[in-house]
Amino acid sequence: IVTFKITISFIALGISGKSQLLFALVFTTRYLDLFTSFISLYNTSMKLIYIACSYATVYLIYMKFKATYDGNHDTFRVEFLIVPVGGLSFLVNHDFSPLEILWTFSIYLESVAILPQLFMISKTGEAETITTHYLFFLGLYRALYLVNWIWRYYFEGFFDLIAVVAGVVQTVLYCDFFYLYVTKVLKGKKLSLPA
Amino acid sequence: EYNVYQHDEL
Repeated sequence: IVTFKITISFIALGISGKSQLLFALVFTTRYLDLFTSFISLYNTSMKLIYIACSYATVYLIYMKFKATYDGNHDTFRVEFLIVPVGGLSFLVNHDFSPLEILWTFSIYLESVAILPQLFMISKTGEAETITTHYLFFLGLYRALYLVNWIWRYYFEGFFDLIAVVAGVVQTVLYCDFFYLYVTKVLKGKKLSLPA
Repeated sequence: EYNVYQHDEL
């Protein structure tokens, strides 16, 4: 959605380049298993699509439509996310191996990667409607996993504590936004916050 | 038993 939004509007205004950089890093470090294991054609295709879209978005923001990127409001300090997340992925993981640590890093990083975007909206006090749709579906995507994990726990005995805890954190971070989306955007209003 | 090192989720 976000790649599409920038492509058709020719502007990167209101989109956090930092969040998009973090997502590119998330998908790169998580999908290194493209080289080591094959799950399904769907799985492989989606991984490639996510990686391609995240890099395309970063390219659009920082290269093609750089002049329209609102860097002055994109001031979240990403090192405050990357450093603790990097440390935690070394300490709490399933297996102390390079691929597994990078996978863990991507899971932890994804859970907080939206913070620069939410921070940006809180600074500017508003967001375009298509941006809010993007954020809603990005949040919904992980929230639906919570339901899926309960299902898989009961019917497949599957339980991945790292993914579940990070998924819960990620969903909680979106809750405030979900509230604004339902109470404002779905009622036809633009998302704008009181000053 | 699920092999947790083969991550099948996106």
